[in-house]
Amino acid sequence: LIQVKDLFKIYEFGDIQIPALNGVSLSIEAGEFVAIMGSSGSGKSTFMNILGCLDVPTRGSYFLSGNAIGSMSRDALAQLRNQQIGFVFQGFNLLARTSALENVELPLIYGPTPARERHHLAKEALVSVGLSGREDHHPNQLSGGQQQRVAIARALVNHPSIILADEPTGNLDTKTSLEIMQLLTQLNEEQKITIILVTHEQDISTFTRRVIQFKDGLVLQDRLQHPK
Amino acid sequence: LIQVKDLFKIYEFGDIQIPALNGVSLSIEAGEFVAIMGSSGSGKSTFMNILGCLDVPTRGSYFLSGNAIGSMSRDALAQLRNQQIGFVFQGFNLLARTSALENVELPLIYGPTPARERHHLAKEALVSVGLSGREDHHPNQLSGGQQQRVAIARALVNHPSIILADEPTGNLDTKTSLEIMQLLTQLNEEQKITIILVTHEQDISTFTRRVIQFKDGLVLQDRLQHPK
Ligand SMILES: Nc1ncnc2c1ncn2[C@@H]1O[C@H](COP(=O)(O)OP(=O)(O)OP(=O)(O)O)[C@@H](O)[C@H]1O
Ligand SMILES: Nc1ncnc2c1ncn2[C@@H]1O[C@H](COP(=O)(O)OP(=O)(O)OP(=O)(O)O)[C@@H](O)[C@H]1O
Ligand SMILES: [Mg+2]
Ligand SMILES: [Mg+2]
Repeated sequence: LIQVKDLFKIYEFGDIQIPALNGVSLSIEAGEFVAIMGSSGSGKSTFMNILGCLDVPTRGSYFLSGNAIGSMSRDALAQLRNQQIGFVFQGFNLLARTSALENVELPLIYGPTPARERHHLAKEALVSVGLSGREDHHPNQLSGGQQQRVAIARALVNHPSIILADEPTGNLDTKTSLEIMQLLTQLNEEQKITIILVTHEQDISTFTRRVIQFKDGLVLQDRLQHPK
Repeated sequence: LIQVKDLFKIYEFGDIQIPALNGVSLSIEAGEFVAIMGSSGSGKSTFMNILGCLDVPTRGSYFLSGNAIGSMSRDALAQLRNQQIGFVFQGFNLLARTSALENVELPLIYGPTPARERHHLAKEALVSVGLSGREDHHPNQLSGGQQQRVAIARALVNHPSIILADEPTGNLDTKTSLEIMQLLTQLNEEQKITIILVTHEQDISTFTRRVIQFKDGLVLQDRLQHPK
């Protein structure tokens, strides 16, 4: 499903170079449940942005569902992304001037879904993350963890085949984190959705079946495990 | 040092009322190291914003260093806040168009510190959170955890007597979180700085000597402990 080869992302900063990704090669099969861990600045979000077709590597190749991402047009890429991928951003990236419900509906706006069905799907997604009753709140009328859950709901509403979640429980208490991980586990086991999540918490990584460890833009370790 | 009595914060939302704080009374002595925990939406950030003189309660009183915060002028409040309090926001609140160094200098801009000394103090603060070499980066050229550490450095640069930190390790890996907690412990033990931090991670709360548990806008539990 996902195949990256010799992936590099090098930022030019004045006259120095910062290798955010320094040669990453790996593949992820459909239906996997993967955790990406590693220290701050080790390249996890950079990697996720490339997987999510939101950024391009400096060098290297990325194949998604057999498509050579590097050679696709912007429109074709936007369509593939919208249809296949749900993204939970590390910084949430919610629209400040629209309600939680409208934020969650956003991925459906460009598709064929009629307005009434969109509202219903968005409402359902908010209920699944424990936010029923908060549909009309704007982001600044929500707590940090509530904003994070709006971002999660938005990633789910389009029923994507791949969920990329960058620190989805970073602002959530233990009990709420558990509910989110149970939701993701259910989506992975029942609907075979491929889930790749970045986390720095050991307790969260135990829900997955594979842990990829990043360090200085490289894969340090890649091991399978039994989820708890 | 800090004394709140019958603190209420009630948001009017259309025709319903949301009690973010529903009657909180507690006091915190100078030099304490306190953790605030509780589920998402339980009122922690609302409480922190009132302590930090960034928000006003609907009802109730707040005394800081003997000052009745509710009856102070805006200018007097801004000065007290600038001199006494360092705040790490849950959402970082960095200025997007300025460098990490300039972001960290911000609390010093309104004071008597000359420019050269400001640069030096800001640089020092960035080194203390492990970000030397990143001074000229803008926030969007930094990883999530690096942005979080810029926010932490900014809260320290003014050598405040109180540090209010809302989820300061939410985006940090275990090793970096440990370094930050060791830094805060050092500031508390050596410089007697009062530290109040919101966290949802048990491992982080063990560094503190008191844990206050919030639930539905109320204090559920308030207990002392030996830090590990
Ligand atoms: N402007 C507002 N209007 C209406 N409700 C609000 C507003 N701001 C906050 N709230 C509500 O107040 C409650 C408490 O919010 P607060 O941010 O203090 O929670 P928190 O404990 O910090 O949560 P988290 O752990 O998710 O950060 C939440 O239910 C939130 O939805
Ligand atoms: N636009 C940019 N210009 C220069 N350097 C950048 C830019 N964007 C990111 N970086 C650097 O690339 C490195 C990797 O960043 P990335 O966001 O992938 O880290 P991360 O593993 O997600 O970290 P965290 O756990 O803190 O979120 C960091 O050292 C960061 O400073
Ligand atoms: Mg990141
Ligand atoms: Mg909060």
